[in-house]
Amino acid sequence: FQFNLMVVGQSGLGKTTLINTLFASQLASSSGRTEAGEPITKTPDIKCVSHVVEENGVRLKLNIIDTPGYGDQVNNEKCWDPITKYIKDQHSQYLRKELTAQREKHLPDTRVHCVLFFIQPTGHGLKPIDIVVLKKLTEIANVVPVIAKSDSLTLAERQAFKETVQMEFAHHRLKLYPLDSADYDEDEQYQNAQIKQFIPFAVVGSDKNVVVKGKTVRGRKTRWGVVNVEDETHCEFPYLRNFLICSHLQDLIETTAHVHYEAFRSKQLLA
Amino acid sequence: FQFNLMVVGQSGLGKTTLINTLFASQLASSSGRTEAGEPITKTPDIKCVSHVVEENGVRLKLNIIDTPGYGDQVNNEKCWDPITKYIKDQHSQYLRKELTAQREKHLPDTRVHCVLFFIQPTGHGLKPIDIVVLKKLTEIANVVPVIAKSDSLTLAERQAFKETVQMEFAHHRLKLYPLDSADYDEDEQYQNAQIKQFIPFAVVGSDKNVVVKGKTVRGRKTRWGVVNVEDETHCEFPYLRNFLICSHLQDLIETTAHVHYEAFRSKQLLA
Ligand SMILES: Nc1nc2c(ncn2[C@@H]2O[C@H](COP(=O)(O)OP(=O)(O)O)[C@@H](O)[C@H]2O)c(=O)[nH]1
Ligand SMILES: Nc1nc2c(ncn2[C@@H]2O[C@H](COP(=O)(O)OP(=O)(O)O)[C@@H](O)[C@H]2O)c(=O)[nH]1
Repeated sequence: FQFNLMVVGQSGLGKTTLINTLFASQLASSSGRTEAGEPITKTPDIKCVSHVVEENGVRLKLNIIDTPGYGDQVNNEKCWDPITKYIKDQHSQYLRKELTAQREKHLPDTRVHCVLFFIQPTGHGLKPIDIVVLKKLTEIANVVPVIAKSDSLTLAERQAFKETVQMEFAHHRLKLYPLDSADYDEDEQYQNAQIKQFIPFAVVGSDKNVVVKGKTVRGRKTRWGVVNVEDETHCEFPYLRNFLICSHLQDLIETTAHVHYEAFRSKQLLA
Repeated sequence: FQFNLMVVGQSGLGKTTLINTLFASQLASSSGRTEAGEPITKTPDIKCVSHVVEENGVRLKLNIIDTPGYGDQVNNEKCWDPITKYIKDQHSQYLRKELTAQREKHLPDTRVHCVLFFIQPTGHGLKPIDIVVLKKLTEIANVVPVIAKSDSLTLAERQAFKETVQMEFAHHRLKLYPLDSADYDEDEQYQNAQIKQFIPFAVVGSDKNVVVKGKTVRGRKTRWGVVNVEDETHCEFPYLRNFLICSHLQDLIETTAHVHYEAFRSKQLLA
């Protein structure tokens, strides 16, 4: 199994921490940090880091693709170009191998199976840059948006914010994952409809342990309480993890091949 | 007493809420909200809203100057121009009245006495746009930076973030308020040195009441605890309020006249 997961979002939204929380280990040290006096003047390159993790007894080769510097400049025009280019390049490389490879050979798959898109929990709605980038990314890959650092929202604010953002998704007709598709059977369609109510998942990440009721869990300890990322009444991290690593892992990989790659391939072969 | 307070920061950092918390009343409804499908395509105009508040038995005419749209675009080049223009225009208008008014008349003072600059609690450091804008604003007005929504930081993260940001302030030699100045006596210099250790104040704002130990306070109620904005072990809001409204109100008004306006005036009269 090879799963290629790209993370997109402004620096400081907890992307690195969330990846570590998802895969329960120190996979990455935080990129995007600069020394004082070293302003981020150009977008650093896209980085791909490989790991082997074991989830549910299954060994998974995990590639985390980080997109440092996204949205961090004064002028963010075209800051999405390196990102869309990377996604298309993987399709392009796969197509080239497909056209030249022997029939039975298993081709290494570097295509981006899922883009985790981090939304800042402003309490108002999507930012203009989010809308531009989501439009571009949803055309070429499976995009799963999450509300970053959702512990900074009260339950009421979270609900209101999520509804606003869901309305904006609908208004811009963004094709977020999972897509409505006849390829899914009735059970799957029902399950997807249920999941869609949650999206964007309101997540909290932590690479620190806290003790809650005698149990050690990932959490954040503040002066007024302890956020337990494993607690579904605190945040939706458990739903995201189950969605990404259990229930929809296979489908994310398959739809990338059968939907996004196919669309790319047809375009290329017609051109 | 007329106090002109400008707030600068990306939308969604709790500026409106903090103003309401500072002045314990519903002064403003949140600006910067757009309907779904109405992307913020141009920077809305600077808005000035007047209020009369009573603080410590003193009636204060308070002008809150909002700078909607700052830093919210895809391309934020020059998004600070309307802000610096507004500040300079007030100096310019005051100079014009000063040159034409009769000696004894009290001139209405619309000069910006304090700019509250909101820093996003990313956990990393200042954003490139923050550094550019802080450099420009500190040249022409009293700037007091705050760490917005500081309840999204653990105590350890808050301390580390504050130290990073303080180092960046020093590295860029930003002239933040209060300035080191021979005009202050020894007691005031000592007090300022103490205050400077806190800046940027890590604030939390709330326009909702919560009950803590039988007392009604402004706070945020989450599933894992209640943030009490009045509690100095939760955040530094009480220090900011005391600083802005009690201990340094007079000095903010005076230094604007004697330092920033004087600098502006000399430049104009020499030119
Ligand atoms: N409040 C809150 N803080 C978080 C969360 N996840 C990470 N952080 C903190 O936010 C800061 C930046 O996190 P990081 O993972 O480096 O963000 P990145 O720049 O997007 O990769 C660190 O201080 C983290 O401890 C979260 O879910 N909630
Ligand atoms: N976590 C947290 N949320 C806050 C704080 N202050 C305001 N908010 C919430 O953040 C959202 C945006 O606040 P608002 O004052 O409108 O921000 P503005 O756009 O900067 O004026 C609202 O949902 C507020 O309730 C705070 O100190 N901490």
